[in-house]
Amino acid sequence: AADMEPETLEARINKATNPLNKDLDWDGINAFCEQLNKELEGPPLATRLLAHKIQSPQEWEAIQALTVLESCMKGCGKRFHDEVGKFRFLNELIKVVSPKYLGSRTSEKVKSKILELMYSWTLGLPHELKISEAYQMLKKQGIVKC
Amino acid sequence: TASFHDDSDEDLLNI
Repeated sequence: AADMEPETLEARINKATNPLNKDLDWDGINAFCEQLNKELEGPPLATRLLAHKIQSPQEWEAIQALTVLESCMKGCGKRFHDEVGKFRFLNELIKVVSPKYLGSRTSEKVKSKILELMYSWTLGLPHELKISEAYQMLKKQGIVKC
Repeated sequence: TASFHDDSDEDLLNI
């Protein structure tokens, strides 16, 4: 299955988040995570690609992208964690949940998943201080309700 | 484009 996967991160994220996928493409998701570790610029490129897909108006595309993000956070190491833990990426998640930006046209399903992921990272990656800072800000602004 | 040891970042978005 690994040999059938496209090469580039761009091609892999397109496959793993294709709105026409009937179910989650776990081979594709794992292939993206593997590839981002192999490339020098893999982590910053991966977070840019993920941010764009997570901001998709197509719910299924966004949900798949959040699943890729979740899976990569579990499977990848410090280089990827550090990129996700920058405001450069976190701001893109904040835009999706904030009514001042994309929040009013985003489904509750997508917004909830983003907040759940961020909360889980505040517990699992307490040294990633910017994640905790961003999450506390969302709580203060009333975006996190429970 | 980011260099290999790029530690630069933006500010937290103010919502």
